[in-house]
Amino acid sequence: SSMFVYPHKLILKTCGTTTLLKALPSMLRIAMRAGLNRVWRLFYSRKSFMFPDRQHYPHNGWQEEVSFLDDLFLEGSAYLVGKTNADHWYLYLTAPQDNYCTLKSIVADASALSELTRIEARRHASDPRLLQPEDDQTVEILMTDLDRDAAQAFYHRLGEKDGHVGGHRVDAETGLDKIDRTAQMDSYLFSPCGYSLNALSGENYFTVHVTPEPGYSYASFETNLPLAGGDRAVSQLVRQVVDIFRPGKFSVTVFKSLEHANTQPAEETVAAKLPAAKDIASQLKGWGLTDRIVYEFDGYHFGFASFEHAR
Amino acid sequence: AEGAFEGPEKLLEVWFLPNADAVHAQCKGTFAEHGLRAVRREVWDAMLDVVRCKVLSVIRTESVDAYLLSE
Repeated sequence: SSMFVYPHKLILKTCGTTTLLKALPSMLRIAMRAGLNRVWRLFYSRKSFMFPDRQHYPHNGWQEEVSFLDDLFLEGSAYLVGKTNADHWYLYLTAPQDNYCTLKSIVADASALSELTRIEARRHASDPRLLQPEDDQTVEILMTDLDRDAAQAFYHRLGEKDGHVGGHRVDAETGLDKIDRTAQMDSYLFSPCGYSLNALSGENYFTVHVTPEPGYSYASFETNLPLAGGDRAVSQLVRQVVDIFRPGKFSVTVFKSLEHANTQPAEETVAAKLPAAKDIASQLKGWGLTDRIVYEFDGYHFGFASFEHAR
Repeated sequence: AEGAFEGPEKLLEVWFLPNADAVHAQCKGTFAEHGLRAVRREVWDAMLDVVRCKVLSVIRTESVDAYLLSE
């Protein structure tokens, strides 16, 4: 699991039977005390669970999670993405209304906000130094059914120190240390198996989490690194990551802000909405594209593509 | 699958807007030293207890703090 803390943004990613959403009210109070009393955007997402019956409140099911979030936010939208009889993915997001969302439980009366604050918030909402980088992009690769040989690297070995020492061994052995050679890396090998990595490069991050056991093996890769070259760069990153884990199945999600979409010619805007699915498929021999979905949200384009290996 | 570990993660990303005081701090170039990054470690620890996670290690750059968590 990982947490990334920016002055104005928090990313929390937790696996197992953790109860992430239970921390949200605390998180909002902490932010308010830090001078951040309004949520501008919120994204909550997860892949379908492998063992949903083991989860705890408020994660006993998607409807429970949505109800929990709806109790906190006035403007929320819930989506199910992908095939419901196969791997699918859930998303809840709040769209900024007049550049802010009001928290029901914390700021009960939106009109109580001073006009000065509202004007300042609107003015600064587009300030990339403070809030939204113009080309904000998050790529997530979720992989299952990892190749058994590839998964061996993520086991604790006899006589090996676990923790950071084992993590460094995994970094080098797998090539994860070559994703961004300039990045500051913090990796950890669990005993008897499992691995987590946080890496930072300036204001950007990537993070990897691996559960290697056969039958329920899983690996995730997520980054907001700037990828020069657009969709082609995304497909190259996907190939690099997939080559490390060699999953039987994987999905790619891309969230991309399009601050300037309205100024582009229509055909370029349409092209920009397309996910890198075809580029990825062309770069990966043996994996077939099984699903491809595109959404356009307020200020963001979202692409989802899933692939399966013909083993 | 007795004892099997649930790999797929829950992922939350929240972007906040500052209040007027924080905006003024940002205008003076000091916001990066404030905001969420100024929150004390024990406050995050208490929040993460609710999630059932513990901090294993932390790395930082000028822009962001990364916490590696248990579970």
